[in-house]
Amino acid sequence: STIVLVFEAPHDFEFAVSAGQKVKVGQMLGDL
Amino acid sequence: LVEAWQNTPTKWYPLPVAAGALLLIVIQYRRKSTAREVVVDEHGHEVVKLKGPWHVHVIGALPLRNLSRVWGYVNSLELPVWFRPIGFRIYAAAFGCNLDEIDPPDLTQYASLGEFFYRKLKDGARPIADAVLVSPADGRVLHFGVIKDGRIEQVKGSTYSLDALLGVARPDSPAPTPVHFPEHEMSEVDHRHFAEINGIEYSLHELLGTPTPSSSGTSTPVVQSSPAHSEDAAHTGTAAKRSGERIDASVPRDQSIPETVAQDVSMATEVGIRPTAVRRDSFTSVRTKPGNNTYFIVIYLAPGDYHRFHSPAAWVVERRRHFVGDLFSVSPWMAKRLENLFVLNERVALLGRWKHGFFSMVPVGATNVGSIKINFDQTLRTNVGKRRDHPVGTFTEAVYSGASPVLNGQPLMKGDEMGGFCLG
Repeated sequence: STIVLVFEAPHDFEFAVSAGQKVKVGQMLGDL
Repeated sequence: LVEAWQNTPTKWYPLPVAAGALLLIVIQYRRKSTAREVVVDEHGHEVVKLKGPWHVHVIGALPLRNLSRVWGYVNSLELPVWFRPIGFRIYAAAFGCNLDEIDPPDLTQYASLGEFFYRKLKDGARPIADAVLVSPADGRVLHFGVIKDGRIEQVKGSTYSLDALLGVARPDSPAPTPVHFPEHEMSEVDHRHFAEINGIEYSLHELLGTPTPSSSGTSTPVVQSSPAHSEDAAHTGTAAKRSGERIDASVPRDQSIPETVAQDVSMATEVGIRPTAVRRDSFTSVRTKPGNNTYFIVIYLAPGDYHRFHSPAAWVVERRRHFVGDLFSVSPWMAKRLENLFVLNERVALLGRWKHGFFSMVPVGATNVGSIKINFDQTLRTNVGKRRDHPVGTFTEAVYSGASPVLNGQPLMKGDEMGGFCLG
């Protein structure tokens, strides 16, 4: 199963993860 | 033949440079024209077809939905109590589950593998980070980035359409005609009729639960139906199986609306959304505001992962679109080989908004986990019905406007449990 998030955010939004990284519920994915 | 094969000398000579260049141009042109070729149906929705190497077509010919249901049935069978701890420990060791964080910790209390798969976690097992966007699930980040020209990159060099993923009509196509019931018809929110409480504006008509006057002849009707109708439509698929048809699957509107307003206004403050931004029919296209980008991120849940999902941000879910589709595996192996994988598979697109604009979350099913549950939507039934009755690209839509009169949707705080994936 997979979850796709699609969202609008300001230009200065940055992802805080890398491709292939394991994540857990509540872990930061990105921030402004 | 053997003699010719062994004794014929190989003579290499260069092709003319112009011929080589011409060949490259032709290859590039064909690649580009294939990538840009988009077929749309009469509603303006992109028609997506199975594309990939031969083994993908072989997998596509299998009865994946039936296999998924059989898999779900087998895994719902009750296991003998003595076997449960042994069986679940073997499963946990094979797939890397952490048994220390499950709730309840007593393995004999999980009657079947299906129950164990949909296990809960202990309170506090997943702290929520102080960031605007957090992970909705345990899993692995497959891909992320900025959406350009309405295309989401699946893997390097392969993209799929955002419009097809969310069921949005292409801008150059006529909008679908919504099917509605005149006796329940409501008009689009009139932006001129708003009041303000504690610095937050809200619609007077939403507050009072009265029909709104039409605004300058551009209103779009919104369907509101009784819960019984919603259930029928969702279960049988006869009343709302074509794209553009809508039902209201949210909690019936409370008659004592003023009592709920304070809660809604409080929630609006926490979510950070000004209710004046509400437009009832805002998802005929996704437009990015100036100064913003549209981003995407894909998270893959492996079989051993915790399979419930939580809200990744503070947002309001205004509607869901259930796309009946195939149930291919969504493993990274398949994602590399099957184009449009996430558009072909059965999925539930939850559409709404957060303080920065548009927000959506799309749980995509797979062969082993075809069932998707949404906690605040009891009418949703996935992995039922026949695939041939639901052409790719069509969906059943439900609106959650009754869940919160002020916010016009189901408000969710960061980390709230939203639902999950079940076996089969």
